Amino acid sequence: MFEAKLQQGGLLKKILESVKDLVVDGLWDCDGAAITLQGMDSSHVALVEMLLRAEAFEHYRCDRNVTLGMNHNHLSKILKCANNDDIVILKAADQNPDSCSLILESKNGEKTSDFVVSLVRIDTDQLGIPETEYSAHVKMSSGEFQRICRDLSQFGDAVQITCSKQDVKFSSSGETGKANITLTHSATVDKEEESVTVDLKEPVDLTFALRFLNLFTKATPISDTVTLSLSQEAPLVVEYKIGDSGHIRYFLAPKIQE
Amino acid sequence: GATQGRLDSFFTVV
Repeated sequence: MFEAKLQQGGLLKKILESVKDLVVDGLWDCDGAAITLQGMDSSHVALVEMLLRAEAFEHYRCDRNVTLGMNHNHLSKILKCANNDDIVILKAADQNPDSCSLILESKNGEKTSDFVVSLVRIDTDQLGIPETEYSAHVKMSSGEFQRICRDLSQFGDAVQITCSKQDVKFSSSGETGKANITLTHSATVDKEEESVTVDLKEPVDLTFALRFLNLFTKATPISDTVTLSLSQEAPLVVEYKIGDSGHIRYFLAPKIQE
Repeated sequence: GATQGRLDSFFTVV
């Protein structure tokens, strides 16, 4: 039997909003330690990896490893019935389940809703993501990053990200013209979610499709800050921490200059 | 012009 009880149902709502537009169906691997999800968009340009450790749950029981093939649109419809402060319980048999139950309990305990969602058979490629030493890490406000991606999308469909010791520059150009947004490494880090820290081993200069970045920033409500990790000729990593019990990590292949 | 890379050329399918 797999059973996981989440005190704050709102977190699961946010996680679904973060993944459902990038990956329609996903394999939720549940083992004794965590629930992990890895999925790619159909063109294999972008990938999302979600990890939620057992300690995020008020109650977590996983007798045998089980993989739940979830249709994220169906799951999202159920979670739209949940309030942020509802308790959400996920339940599934651990011998090749063909369905998963979700129980929503209202905070005052007066309302209980239960749903059964059919699981889907998914045969997607799972990618092995090597641990990588990145040339640059940029930690910044997640709201700021979302704003930059949205604003630059008006000027072009790609953003060039260049990191130097002191700052990170986001540029985009198209028939409207050219736009550059430069963030400077914050000298003092008084409020973490408003400061920008650039940790540079060597300069990077890479170009990425804004369409995917604007899908990644749907995870903005999950964390006040976002960390970008970049290396020349390597996929970009955009990471949102889920408190200290997990993360949502997006990977995006760069555009290759001819 | 730039062509869009794919993750398969960076990560291995397991």
